[in-house]
This record gives sequence, C-alpha cells and structure tokens, in this order.
Amino acid sequence: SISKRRHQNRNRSTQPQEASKSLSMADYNSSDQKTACKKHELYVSFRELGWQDWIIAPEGYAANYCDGECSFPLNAHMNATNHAIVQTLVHLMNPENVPKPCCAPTKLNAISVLYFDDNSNVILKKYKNMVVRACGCH
Amino acid sequence: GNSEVQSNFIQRRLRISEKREMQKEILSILGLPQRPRPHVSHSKFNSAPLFMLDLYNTISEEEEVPNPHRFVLATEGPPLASAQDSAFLSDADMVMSFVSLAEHDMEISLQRRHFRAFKFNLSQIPDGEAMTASELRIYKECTSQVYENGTFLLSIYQVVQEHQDRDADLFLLESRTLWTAEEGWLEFDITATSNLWVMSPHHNMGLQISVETSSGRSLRPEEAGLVGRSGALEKQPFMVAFFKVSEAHVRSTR
Repeated sequence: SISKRRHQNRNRSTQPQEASKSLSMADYNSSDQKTACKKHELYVSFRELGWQDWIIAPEGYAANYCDGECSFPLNAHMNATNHAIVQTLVHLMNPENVPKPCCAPTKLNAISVLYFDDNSNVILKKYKNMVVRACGCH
Repeated sequence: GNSEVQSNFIQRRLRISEKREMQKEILSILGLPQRPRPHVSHSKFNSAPLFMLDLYNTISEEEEVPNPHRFVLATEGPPLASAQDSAFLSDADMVMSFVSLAEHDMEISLQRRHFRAFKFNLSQIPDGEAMTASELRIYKECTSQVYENGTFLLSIYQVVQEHQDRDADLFLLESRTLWTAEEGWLEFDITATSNLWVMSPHHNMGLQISVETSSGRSLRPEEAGLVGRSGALEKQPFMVAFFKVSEAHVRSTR
C-alpha cells in the first residue's frame, strides 16, 4: 500500500507534497516532540534519606527515569525496538484496544555503593541496572 | 535540566510515612532487610574503610561515570590497593572488609615464643555470594633494630584447635622472609581458610602470626615493625574478601 501511495503522490501536483512536508515538520516541532519519550533527570540522594552514617560513598546517584509519548513515527526521534514499531502500527489501526509502546530504559548502567554493616565491616557492592543511560520505546 | 519537566515532577514534599516507604524500597533494591546501624565514631578513618574507598574510587574511574563526589579521606601515604587487588576487583561483584574482633599479643613463657592472634566474624556475608579471594593485610613499618642478616621470618597460621591447658594446634599457611627496612602493606592469601570458615563457622578459631630471626629467636610482632591495634588507625590490620554473585537476587513481595 505504501508503494501505491508513493506512485499516486508522484502524479499529483507539488502542493499536497508541500502540505505533507509542513505537516510532518509541525509534528516534530509541536508539543508532541516536547512530550516525546526521553530521559529525565532524577537524583537519588542517600544524604536526603538520612543515610550518611552508614553509606560512605556515593552521597547519591543520578538514577534518571524515562517518560513521554511513544507516537508514530518512532524511528524519527528516538530509540525503539523493532517490535515497538509494529506495536505502534497496530495501535494506529486499533487505538481503542491496543496501547502504544511504553517509554522505558534501553540502556542501564551499574553503580557501586560503599557502606558499613552492623559490625562496622565495610562492603563495596556493585548493583546492576541502576542508572538509566538511554530511553526508548518498547 | 528542563525546567518544564522539573515543574511537572515533584510538586510536594513527601510525608514522613511516604519517606519511610521510599527508604524501605531503596533498601530492598540494595538487598538489605533494614538499614545497618554501625558503631563508627572514629573508625571511618581506619585502614579498612580507607582501603575500600581506594577500591571504590578505582571502580568509579573504570566505570567512566562522572563522579562529582569522588571521595578522598586521609589517603596520603603508601597506596593501599595493589595490582593484585585490582585484578580481583575486576572480577568481583562484592568486596567486604573485616576488622579483627580480637587481636592480642601473647607469649608462651616456657618456649619464650611470641605470637599475635586475630579473629574475624564472617557471619554477616550475604547469601548467594561465593568468595573468590581473601587476604589478610598487615602493615609493616621500618625498624631500626638490627637482626642477623637484616631479615626475619614471618609465619602465618590457621588455628585448628584451641586447648585450655596447652598451646593451640596450628596449621602453617605461609612463611615469608622480610627485610627490617621494608615498609608497606603485607598481603597474605587466606582464601582456602576463609572459605572453610564460611562453610563451617565452628572451624573459625582465627589466625596467629609469629616472627623469628634467622637464628630462630622469637620476636614480638611490634619489634619487627608489624603494626597492631595500638598503632596508627590507617595502618591497622584487617581482612578483605572478594565475592562473585552465585545466584540472582530475588526481591521478596512486600
């Protein structure tokens, strides 16, 4: 169906093409772009939690979080899994019953935490998947 | 970053109960049932925390994550972590240091044999952690006393059986010849012994070290420059163990 449409467009005057272009540009510049799925800053402060007496380091860490819309077309402005693209198309066909893909982390990093236990022994532990490095649509 | 995003985000302070819930959730992520309550009035500046901080900073550099809170305590002096520690560290998921619970210098008067005893509590090691390496670390200062050849022999033993009426049964773990002028951290591999202690805690009767000259005369450890409990805080002996996670951490439903 896409190739048919392309063929039809070629035969039309330039006016609708221009309209289409301006529409797509408007999509990217509109509030959709502002609410698009992306990484947001979120700092977890161990100090604010009142834990500086047992956590030696760090004082906190930038955990971050993902938030925003996963709207068509996904590939244009964000990381998206192959399935998320299909999910978007199915959502477009059946918006009432099929949800949009979720905005979620695509890359996660580890952090290391240094802390005292009850016996004043010191523990250095690596925690996987604690920091969001990149977000995308799943 | 984005002021608009920030204004949409936290718009109120958490209530006390909510803050407690938040603390519980983060403790759960850290795999802790409750927050530890250590007694650390001055022990923050002991050798073990400083050593661990050294490892922490090494990891932070390797992870290449911008670390605005790079921690530097009183780390002046000889480097704590060795190349071997860095190798252990790259393979480890967890590192744990243990302070000696009982450290005492004793002399068996009949033989005039001096020794120093150490005891470590390994009961707090979390489940699912497999120990890959462990070492006893003792700081040696330069001594002005002159012994035969300028060297002496340091031996480290595992206490196998204790007796009330006679000397403990010992198992020799390592002997090392040291120069009197030598200064720095001595590392002794005690991986096999500490694995035995983890598997059967009733075998954990501690370690003993003894020092003698090349002619076999027993020396007090401090005569050989070995720093003990009475020495500088940043040179206190301690044990460090490296672990690999052997099973996935499953968070329980709350």
